[in-house]
Amino acid sequence: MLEARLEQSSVLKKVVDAIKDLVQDCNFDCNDSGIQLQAMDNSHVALVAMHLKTEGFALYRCDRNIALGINLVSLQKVLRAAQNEDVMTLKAEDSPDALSLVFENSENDRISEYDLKLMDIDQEHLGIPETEYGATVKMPSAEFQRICRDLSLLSESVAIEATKEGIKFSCTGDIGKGAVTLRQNPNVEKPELGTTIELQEPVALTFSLKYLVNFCKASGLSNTVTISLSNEVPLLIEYEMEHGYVRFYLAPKIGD
Amino acid sequence: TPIQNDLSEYYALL
Repeated sequence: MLEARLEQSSVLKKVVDAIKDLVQDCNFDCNDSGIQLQAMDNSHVALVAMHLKTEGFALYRCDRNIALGINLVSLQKVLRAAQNEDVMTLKAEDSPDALSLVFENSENDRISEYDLKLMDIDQEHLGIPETEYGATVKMPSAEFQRICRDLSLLSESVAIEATKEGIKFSCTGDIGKGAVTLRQNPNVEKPELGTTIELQEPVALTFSLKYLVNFCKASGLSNTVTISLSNEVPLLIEYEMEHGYVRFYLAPKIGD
Repeated sequence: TPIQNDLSEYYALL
């Protein structure tokens, strides 16, 4: 059986908020390394991979591998009943029909108990090889979100170019064009506010802004985001948490 | 107009 306790409900609430507009139904795979998820969007253009590691739980017990087939919209309805600071306990049997969720406030005088019906989901998994990326950019997640939102008002696509000059996001649309260039600018005192660029080779790729804006809903998970790029392969965007991560992969647009 | 590629062009189904 599974028994997993999070000190703060906000962790799972933020993860679900981050991915629910990309995927609807997905398996939460529970095993002795924690709770993992890999799911593609309906169009098979983007993929989300999530891992909440056992170290992030105040209590974690999972005797066998259990797949929890969850509709994320339904899960979000239940999670709305949890306050951010509540302790959350997830429980499921070995072949569960339902996931039990218990929310307890810090004063220990309120216990909320919910059951979420589970579904059988036959999920496709992709094998993602370890990749040496040509360019890796670490920057404040809020800044990346702002750039994606601003450019998405002008165009459907963004060209991302990483060179030794910096990383440039540019787009062209009906009303005009726009570009933002970030130069390497490490912040010694507050590393989460700096921008670092590791460049093995120049990279130039084009991506759909609709998806990038969607990924930025994970900005609440981390102050920083890591963007990894190589020519002719999908982009990797990672939001690292204290004990886990949410990663998004996005196939490029080609033939500009 | 650039064409949106599929993830299956890059990664194999397990």
